[in-house]
Amino acid sequence: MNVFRLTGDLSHLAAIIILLLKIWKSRSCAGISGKSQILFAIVFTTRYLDLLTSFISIYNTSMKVIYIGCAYATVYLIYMKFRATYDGNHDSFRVEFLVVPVGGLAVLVNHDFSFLEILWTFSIYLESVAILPQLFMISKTGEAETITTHYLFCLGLYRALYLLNWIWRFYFESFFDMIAIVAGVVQTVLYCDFFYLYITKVLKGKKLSLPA
Amino acid sequence: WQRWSLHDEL
Repeated sequence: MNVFRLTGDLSHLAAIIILLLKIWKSRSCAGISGKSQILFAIVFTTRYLDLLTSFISIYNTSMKVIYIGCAYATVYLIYMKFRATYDGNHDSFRVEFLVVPVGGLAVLVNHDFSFLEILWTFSIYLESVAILPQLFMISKTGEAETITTHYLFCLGLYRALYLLNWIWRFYFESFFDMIAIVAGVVQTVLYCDFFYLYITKVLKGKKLSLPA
Repeated sequence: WQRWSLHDEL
């Protein structure tokens, strides 16, 4: 464990909690892409099946349980409890265009052609593009609630911090995982224009609105 | 370098 990975995990946890509280407190999931949240639930489910097979640490296990629990709770709030506030018209990204190629790539490019490893690889690839429906929805509505931008900032920051973690581990532990790194770079790059808008607008107290 | 055998990251 190193400081980049720990702050990365805490940033990820913060994002998940911010979103859950936003929906729960405002009793509304306006502006939130339910499709992205379903993809994240799939990402955690396929990645954390090793909860059943291997124990790494209390921290590792508890964080995985929290991530999975919050992901499904968020999906439940969006599609069941507050489904009247779900903006399905703007959440129109075709996720099959993500899941099918990612599934094919996971079968072709992986470290080990075993069930759990292919699922892990699928989860890594899927996570790198899972935010696209949410970013697409914001581009369609042309704006995002400030709390939603904080959620996205923490979510984008987490994998950027993981990139620093991988540099650290390469340098100090001479280990690195090309699949996780390449997917992590893609994932972080997808947030770049959002990061620019967040830093130039939201941090200056303005609302995030895109030139529609 | 080597690859992680066990995925110890979240």
